[in-house]
Amino acid sequence: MKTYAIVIHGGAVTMDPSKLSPEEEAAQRHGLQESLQAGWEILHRGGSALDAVEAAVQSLENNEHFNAGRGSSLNMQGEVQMDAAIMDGRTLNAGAVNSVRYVKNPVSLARMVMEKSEHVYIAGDGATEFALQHGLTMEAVHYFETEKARKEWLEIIQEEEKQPQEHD
Amino acid sequence: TVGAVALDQEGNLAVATSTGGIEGQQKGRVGDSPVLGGGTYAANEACAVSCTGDGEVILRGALAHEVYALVKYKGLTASEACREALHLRAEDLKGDKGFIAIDKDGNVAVESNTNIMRCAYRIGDEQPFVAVWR
Repeated sequence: MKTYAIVIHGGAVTMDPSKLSPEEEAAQRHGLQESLQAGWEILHRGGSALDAVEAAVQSLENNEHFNAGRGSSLNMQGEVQMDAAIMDGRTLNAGAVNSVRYVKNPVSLARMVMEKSEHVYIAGDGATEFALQHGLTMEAVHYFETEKARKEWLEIIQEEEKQPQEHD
Repeated sequence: TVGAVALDQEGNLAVATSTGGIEGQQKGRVGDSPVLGGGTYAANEACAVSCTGDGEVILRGALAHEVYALVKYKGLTASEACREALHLRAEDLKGDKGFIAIDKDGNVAVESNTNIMRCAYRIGDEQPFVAVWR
């Protein structure tokens, strides 16, 4: 049997190690294991690397403990805004999306752009409309927002409000 | 930001990266993750790479493509290439950078200077490795 392998990374909103509780760390470890397993099973059965990376990233997007899909950070206006990309090393085909909302799995939308459009990169409303046209699963705003992300966003906004205003 | 790179039994490489951006970011801001060559790149003859960290720094360094180029043209392993890319023009490209990569020979790499790097990998039938590095 030929070599096969998968590597994943799972960023979360918390970047200060001292703020990472043991419970949160355990949940993140579990999420990493689930994602790894999702991708590895595909490779183990002889599936493609492309399917494996999509499955692994979907798993992380569906897990609120990671900063992608459900559990995403919030922008200045307190909105979820997601980006994703996928690339096939065999053909150099690629697909990417940015500033999408409502799409449950942006990585699958990126793959859809790669496989079902003439383009490489679609942004914003165009990407959302493309997702609707191709029947991707959509979710309401509250699905993506977590208490943790909202709390960290509030801290940032409150900190900014403390800064002296230097303009009218 | 989350991401995955893989090598399948046919010898094909692939990468996917997805992100919810950074907390309180400017509306419409694009980080490295969806930019091909910036935070995401794969080519069978060399490697697949996914990045995390300060998106603007990774974009300016085209760091995913840098790792690819180091593997392809300098003959480095994935791990060596990620280490070299991590220190590329360190004065001009200051910031958090994290890489996962896999080369065409199945060598895996995880390199980072971030506060926390959550990662995992599994090679063939070997036991899975899962870590939250500080």
